Amino acid sequence: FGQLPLILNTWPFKNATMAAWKMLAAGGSALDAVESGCATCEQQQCDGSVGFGGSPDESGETTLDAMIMDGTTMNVGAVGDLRRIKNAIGVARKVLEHTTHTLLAGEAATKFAESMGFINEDLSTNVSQALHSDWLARNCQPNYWKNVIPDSSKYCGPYKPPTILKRDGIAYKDPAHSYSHD
Amino acid sequence: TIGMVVIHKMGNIAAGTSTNGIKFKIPGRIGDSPIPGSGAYADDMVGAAAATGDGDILMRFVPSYQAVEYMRRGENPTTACEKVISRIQKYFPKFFGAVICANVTGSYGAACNKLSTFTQFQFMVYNPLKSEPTEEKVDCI
Repeated sequence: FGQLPLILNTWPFKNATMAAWKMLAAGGSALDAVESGCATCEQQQCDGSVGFGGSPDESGETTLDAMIMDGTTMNVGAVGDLRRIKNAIGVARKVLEHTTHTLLAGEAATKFAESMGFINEDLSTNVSQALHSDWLARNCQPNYWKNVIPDSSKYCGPYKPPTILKRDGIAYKDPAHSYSHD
Repeated sequence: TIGMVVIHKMGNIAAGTSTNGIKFKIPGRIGDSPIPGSGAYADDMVGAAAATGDGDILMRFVPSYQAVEYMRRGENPTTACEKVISRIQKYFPKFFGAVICANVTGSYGAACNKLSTFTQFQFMVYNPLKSEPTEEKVDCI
């Protein structure tokens, strides 16, 4: 048996854990603590896998996914493919608090965020731009396409489906990077 | 990606995630993190869990929901996490992923899928038994 309260988070993101703990100590709820912990990681760009300036997509843009769940009410707020808004977990909390929906995505999620008072700003940094430039210079390797022409294992896109689809049976490719993950 | 589980001293449980996803994703791609039951899941009656790794695989198994359901059936958090990893392993032996689990009493555990480049998983814990946030790790299975 353990002790309560408990903060548990993936990866050694100590500042996020501390932020969540402080929120509880200040009288905040479990939801407040999760939001605070995740927001801290977003601000500090935890290992480059959280927040702005990391994991550019094929077009060089950083997009964010976040979700928060209340285990008391089973209420959930989430955003996916959120663009140009830094505080993704904050927007997810607004989805939870101010809508009866669960998940908003893409440009429409950005519009929702703006209506909730979040600032629309570029999420790219010199680091993310350099990552993207290097990827282009490597002929767009690695990537997540399959069964397309031109051969995605050698060339950049744009891609299109072949006239005759040869099913290669590949359901999974090894991770492109050990530390490129959700 | 960060996945976080918080259990309040009064028993209220919350979970959440935040991520910028995988590098060089096809624009429009959304991973497991914002999917309830996949990136994270919480139920005051049982506990909570959060997952991290290759979201395109993880989301097919709703691992956080599955971990909570294992705990609901009486499994301890570590076993619940391990069972989730084992379930995915059967279909994708080389998937990259880890899960953290906690139950309503404050017990916790974690598990990960062992790869040549990923043999241990580190996570953070803070409860009244510790004087500061503490890094713990588990050997992947």
